[in-house]
Amino acid sequence: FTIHGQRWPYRNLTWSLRTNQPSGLETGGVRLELSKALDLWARNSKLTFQEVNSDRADILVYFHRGSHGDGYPFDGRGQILAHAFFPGKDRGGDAHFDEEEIWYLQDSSNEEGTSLFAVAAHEFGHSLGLAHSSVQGALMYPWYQGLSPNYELPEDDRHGIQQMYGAPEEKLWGNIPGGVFPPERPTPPTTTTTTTTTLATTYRPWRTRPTRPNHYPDYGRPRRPDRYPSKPDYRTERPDYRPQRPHKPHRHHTTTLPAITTTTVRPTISQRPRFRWTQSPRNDVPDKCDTSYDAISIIRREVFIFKGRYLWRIGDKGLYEGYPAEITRLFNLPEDIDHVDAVYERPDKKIVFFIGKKYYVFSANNLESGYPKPLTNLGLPASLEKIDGAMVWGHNSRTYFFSGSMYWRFDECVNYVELDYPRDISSNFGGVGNDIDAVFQWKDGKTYFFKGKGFWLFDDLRMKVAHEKQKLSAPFWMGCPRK
Amino acid sequence: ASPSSSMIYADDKVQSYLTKFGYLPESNPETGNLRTEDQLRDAIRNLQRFSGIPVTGEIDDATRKLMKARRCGLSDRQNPRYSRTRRKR
Repeated sequence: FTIHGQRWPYRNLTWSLRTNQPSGLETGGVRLELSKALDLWARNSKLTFQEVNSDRADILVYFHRGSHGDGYPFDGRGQILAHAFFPGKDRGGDAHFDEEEIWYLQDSSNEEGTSLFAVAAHEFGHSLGLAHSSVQGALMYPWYQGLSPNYELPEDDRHGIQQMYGAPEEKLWGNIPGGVFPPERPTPPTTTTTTTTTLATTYRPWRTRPTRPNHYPDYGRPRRPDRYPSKPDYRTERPDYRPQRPHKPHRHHTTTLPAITTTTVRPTISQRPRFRWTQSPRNDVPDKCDTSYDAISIIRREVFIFKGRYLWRIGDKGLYEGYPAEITRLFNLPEDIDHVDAVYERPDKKIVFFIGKKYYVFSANNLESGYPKPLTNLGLPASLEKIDGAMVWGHNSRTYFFSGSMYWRFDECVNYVELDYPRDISSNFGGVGNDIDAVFQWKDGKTYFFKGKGFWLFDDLRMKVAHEKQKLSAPFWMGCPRK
Repeated sequence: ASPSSSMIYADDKVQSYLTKFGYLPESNPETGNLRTEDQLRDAIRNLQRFSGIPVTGEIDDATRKLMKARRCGLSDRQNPRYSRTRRKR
């Protein structure tokens, strides 16, 4: 067995299924399988697991298909079944299952497909801190083996989990090296909560969920100071519990991320006339079929294309009507900005705008306090006049900034460019050239570079453009005629 | 590779698999597609060793079959991409 190196700082962990009817399966059955998979680990260690209905649980379980925002897209039926994150902050502990697999529950008669119990048991091993084992037959062996209904944890995995969290009191298996095992998380003190209807703008760590009917036990457990830092703000509630207020920002609790919609524009501009996207006091509206782009990025699963003071949005059904719109109608940027240089959505779903020597960080439509900040805060040189492009590269989920002939890799964990950078664009991103206009990773996980009125698809494996000759942007991205 | 050894051909899918699961270094794509024959052969050997199939250093039938088998999406080698832990440079 191999221990990844991180373990939970306490033994009583919480988990929560965050997808309704995954793969068309009955939710109760799925929860039962997940529960049994966790129990396998609980029976062989000091760990306990409590199911809760909260996106603040230690282990969040999702069923996703294709690209799902963590940079590790699923591949449809077959091969990659699931993945999970080792203990830690942010996504730490979370388990993601490929919704497109044919999952079967243990009690079902149809056993063609993949056993959810078997895969969940394996993935939860990662959630607890175990890496892959080369021992065939071990649960943490990376290739799917299937499990019998009365499966018992193999010795290899048992040693692994007990080294991290100790053996259960009543069962001591073999000679596990002694150690200091994580303590029980203390029971939260009794707290009187006051129900209020006042709109609060701050996070409520002690909130309870008194009104939502659900099949889960009550969850009043706050996030403890002795645990990993809070899950990031972008996590959303179960869709079936979301109040039906689709056109208003979720203002009483900022941990829910509002979609970028025209009606969630910051309240401070509510005094403006209603939006009339196509009418502008200035005659500088770009022609979508005959223009270059300043910046392009996927934000909340939509493509945002920026040019001058304007932006277009492209959703699943194509280009939105009524655009281009002024950028400042959606994002609380200074009124006098006449362009943005680069935009990207951070892994924590915050949106970063680069304008000249400064950058702005938005949580949904709202500018975070303290911004703009100088590029030098990110470790970029003071001599840098602007960023040409920013992207999270699908190939390795790292963030890259481009400017002139150079690029930097950016460490999101420490909010600073990495050592050894900048590097020369031409030497590593073949065929792209200098002074790009924009770059982004599209929904297909591939990278696209833009310059002038054209673009290149980039071959991430060969590290060069997939086609030396540029393709015209307007027909491809804006649906314009080819001529 | 020694002159006597036969060249190994690993297409994009194989290279992608080896990289994805930690047998080829992730930093390679960024420094160009200049993987050496030895690097590829070592990666294949390591994959074969880890999975418990015969270690030939070749992309043989058993290896091809293994690469098509259902599996977990995490890397087989210690790989920081699924961890938020900083590592000493």
